[in-house]
Amino acid sequence: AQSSAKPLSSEDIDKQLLAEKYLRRFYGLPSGLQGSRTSSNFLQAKIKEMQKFFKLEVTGNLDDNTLAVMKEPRCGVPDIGE
Amino acid sequence: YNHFPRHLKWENNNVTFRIVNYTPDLKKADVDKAIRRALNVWADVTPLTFKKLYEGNADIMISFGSKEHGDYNPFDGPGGLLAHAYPPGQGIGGDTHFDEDEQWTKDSSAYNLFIVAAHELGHALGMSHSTDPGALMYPIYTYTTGYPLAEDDIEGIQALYGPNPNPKKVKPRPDAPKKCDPELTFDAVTELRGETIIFKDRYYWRIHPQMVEPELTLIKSTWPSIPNKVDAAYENPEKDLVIIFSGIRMWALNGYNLVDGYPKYIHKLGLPKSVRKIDAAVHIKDTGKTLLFTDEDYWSYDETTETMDSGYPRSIEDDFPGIEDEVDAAAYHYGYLYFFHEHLQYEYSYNSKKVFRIQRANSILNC
Repeated sequence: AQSSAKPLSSEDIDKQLLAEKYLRRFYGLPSGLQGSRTSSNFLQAKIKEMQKFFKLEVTGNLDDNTLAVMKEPRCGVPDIGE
Repeated sequence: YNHFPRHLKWENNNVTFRIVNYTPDLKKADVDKAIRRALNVWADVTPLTFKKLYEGNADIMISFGSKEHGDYNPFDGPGGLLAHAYPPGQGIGGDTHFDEDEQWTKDSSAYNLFIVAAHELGHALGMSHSTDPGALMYPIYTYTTGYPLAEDDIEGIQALYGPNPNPKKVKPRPDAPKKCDPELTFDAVTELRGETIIFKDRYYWRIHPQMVEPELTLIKSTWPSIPNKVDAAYENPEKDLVIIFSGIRMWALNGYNLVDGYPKYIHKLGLPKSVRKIDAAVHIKDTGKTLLFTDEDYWSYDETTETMDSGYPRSIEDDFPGIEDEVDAAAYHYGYLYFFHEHLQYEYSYNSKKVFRIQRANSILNC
């Protein structure tokens, strides 16, 4: 069957890595290997948590506004208290 | 505001601190001063006192380090992470670390040590991050001048320690406006390349056609040189410029970038010196005129000839029946003028010269 899937571009990979590192440090995204489905669920849930905190549009997607906030200079303390 | 879990705090109000090492970016005395000022910010609004130690272990150990600096919580080189601090507690509790790979300054030319220290010491006293973009405890760095604490910060720290028994006179920054507050009023409304920008106090909302949720941002975090209070704003799409008014000065934006050569005096538009503030401004694309509202009157500025039309000012009430009072902000869409006054917006048909609809001002924010 024809597959429309295509490999991520290196730019997308960079964005993904930036987001994972940000969410791991500030929103408790679990680190280490997980099943692909659980990790994408986790990632989307944590993106939503971060978007809610910064009063961005809560989409769960790595849109430009969300990435722009992740690149801002900031304090190293996590945003979620736990 | 947020606290750390279990509302961690110092049990003793007399807290000790020690500056373990110094950054070469600033004179030792400037670092001392910045840290002391940062501590005083919190001392002024709580019963807390801070005693400096020069040796041994203090509650709050302050140091500069780069990358891995001893707490397995590494910094990341220039930019990104600027500093971090630990909540009150034994050992590393309360300790405050600054990333030495940053450039630390006393002004706005790089990262201002006083502002970052005041934020981190908030953590060292038990404050977690706030979601209010105008609060000192907001996680993203913004250079600000004047009193650093917002009402949100003071409320949070006093929830832990109570107020200062001998309160100093402080002028906290107002909290971020609540967009669905039924009494919400606006300072200015303008378009900007298809987006709508709404100014309120130190903030502006940005409404993008493809975004469901308006975004609230500090004016100064986007335009550091524009005052914290905008009176009026309008877009001239032909020139791709947004003009922002505050007091007797005006700035021009091309996109989000400030245009060189501004600010200029509003009187350059042909307004008399007696006019000290513009309440609202709106560009009527169909006529090429920009209407400037001051008190009960308004002026008409011809964008093509760049001169003020003769025969003005005219009375708002005479020319816009139904708009009896002063105008806070104005916008123009497809033949309709939207006048914002207090918590209402009046949809006024420019052609049939009458008010068609009255809604809450913040219906523009989907409230």
